[in-house]
Amino acid sequence: EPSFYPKDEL
Amino acid sequence: MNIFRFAGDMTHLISILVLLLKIYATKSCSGISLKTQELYALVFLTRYLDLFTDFISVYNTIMKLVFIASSLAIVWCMRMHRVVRRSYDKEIDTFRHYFLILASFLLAVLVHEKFTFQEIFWAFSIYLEALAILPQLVLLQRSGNVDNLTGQYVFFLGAYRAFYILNWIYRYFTEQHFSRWIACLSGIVQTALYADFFYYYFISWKNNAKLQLPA
Repeated sequence: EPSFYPKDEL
Repeated sequence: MNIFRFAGDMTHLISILVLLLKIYATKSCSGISLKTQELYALVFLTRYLDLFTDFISVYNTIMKLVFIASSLAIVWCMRMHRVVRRSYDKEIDTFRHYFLILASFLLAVLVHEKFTFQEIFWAFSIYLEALAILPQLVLLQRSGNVDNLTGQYVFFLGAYRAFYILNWIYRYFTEQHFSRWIACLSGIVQTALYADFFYYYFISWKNNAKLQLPA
């Protein structure tokens, strides 16, 4: 599963 | 959030505080690369576009605002502050950082997770952050002597990257789906750039001597 927005890291 | 991620965020925060302390206490920015600081400001401004669209947590929002504000404040101090700007090592801070911006942008247009405005700028900020330390490392190498606070600033920045890699390893094993390969690969490149600096930092620490980088 790709990590599109939202990103949870800074 | 795991302990590695938190430790990474905290060392990142400490590095910024150390830099602000150095500038505030000594009224000097000698040994600090304005190019690197400008790149970081650009990194945060382009990565945190999601402040307007997505909410993750109060923690994330506050940290994002702190990173944007502190990076802009540092750039402002080095360019505009009457006293601080005089100590800027302009003659040796000559790294052509525009090329890093251009290369990161081209790479982001070519390699991204999704062809959207936010995703391309997110990828751009990740690539640019990986390279942003280069002008700083080149400046330290050229000046040879590294004062205590500058050395600690770069050390904490490197520690932040190292903790983030541990965080990804942890997440890889604890989360079902983890595919943040753009961030991971760039993060590994970024951390590798610090290897040389870390080597000399630990030698000076072990010998209890002043940090010196070979020319």
